[in-house]
Amino acid sequence: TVGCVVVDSQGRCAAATSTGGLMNKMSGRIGDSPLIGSGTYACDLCAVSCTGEGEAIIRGTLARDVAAVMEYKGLQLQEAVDYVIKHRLDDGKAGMIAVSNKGEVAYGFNCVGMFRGCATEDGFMEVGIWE
Amino acid sequence: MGGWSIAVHGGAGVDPNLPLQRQEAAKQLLTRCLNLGISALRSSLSAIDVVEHVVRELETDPLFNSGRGAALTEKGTVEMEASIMDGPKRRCGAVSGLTTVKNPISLARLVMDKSPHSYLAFSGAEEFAKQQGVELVDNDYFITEENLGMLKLAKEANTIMFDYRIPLIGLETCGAGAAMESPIQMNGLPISVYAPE
Repeated sequence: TVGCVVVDSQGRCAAATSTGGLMNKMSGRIGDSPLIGSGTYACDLCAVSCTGEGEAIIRGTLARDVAAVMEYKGLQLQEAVDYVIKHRLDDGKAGMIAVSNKGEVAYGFNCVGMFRGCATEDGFMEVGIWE
Repeated sequence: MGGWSIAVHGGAGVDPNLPLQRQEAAKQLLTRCLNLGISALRSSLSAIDVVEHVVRELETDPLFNSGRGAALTEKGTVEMEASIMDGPKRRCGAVSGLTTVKNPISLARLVMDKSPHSYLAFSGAEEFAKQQGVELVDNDYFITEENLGMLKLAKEANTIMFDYRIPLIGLETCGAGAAMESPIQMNGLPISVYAPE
């Protein structure tokens, strides 16, 4: 699975996710990536793209929950990502990237590694795999 | 109002023994895609255009599990899916079950912009792709030698696996062998058959 989240200089957020799914999957199987609110979500507040165990991400409505805890619990972006990864996955393994309309960028995962990169207008740039 | 920011991912759940040159290749692709997005943002492209642009690049490169290099079904074919969402008005588009569309994310964008729906799948999505004139290729285009090998390993271990870029040796660590260790179930299967992506 691959994904990208962006907030532009006008504060507009967007998210995109694309995948081939699971190796050796049954034909017709649908995972989290095309499901709005599970693998992909964007609103005024933030944009989120998820990857990992599709069935766990779907059951946890993972991407929408990041926006929901920001909206209803007043969490900041990284807090929201950490909260959702910690409390919404049961025993599932997943990762996500997110941006907020304030220009913040965040990511989190509870499995071994995640291929990710992030950058902000003030010059920060990071590409990583492991912790 | 803060400035722009961007993040990309290529999948979660990486084999701890992934060879260094694979790790390096992944980092180079992620860096290339970040730079693609950064120059688009500096040219004042909108967020929705930038995410589509960057994911197209990731789909075209065979390194990660999407587009060319996508994981294979039990039949050895490719069925792809994608979704895109624009924050300001929460508009969205999604597709599933694609077998010939070169860039699934662009078809998801067309579902959002050019159809009255938010999700099209399988033959309906392929029909819409023809109507919209997006680039179509044979299913073989998406299939790589490496993934044929991975599918063979997954079948031998009788597991359903995420796109787990593992060296050709050592599957037993995440296949049936691991299944014995963990009694936890996910949708009726031992949790360990869902090797993290």
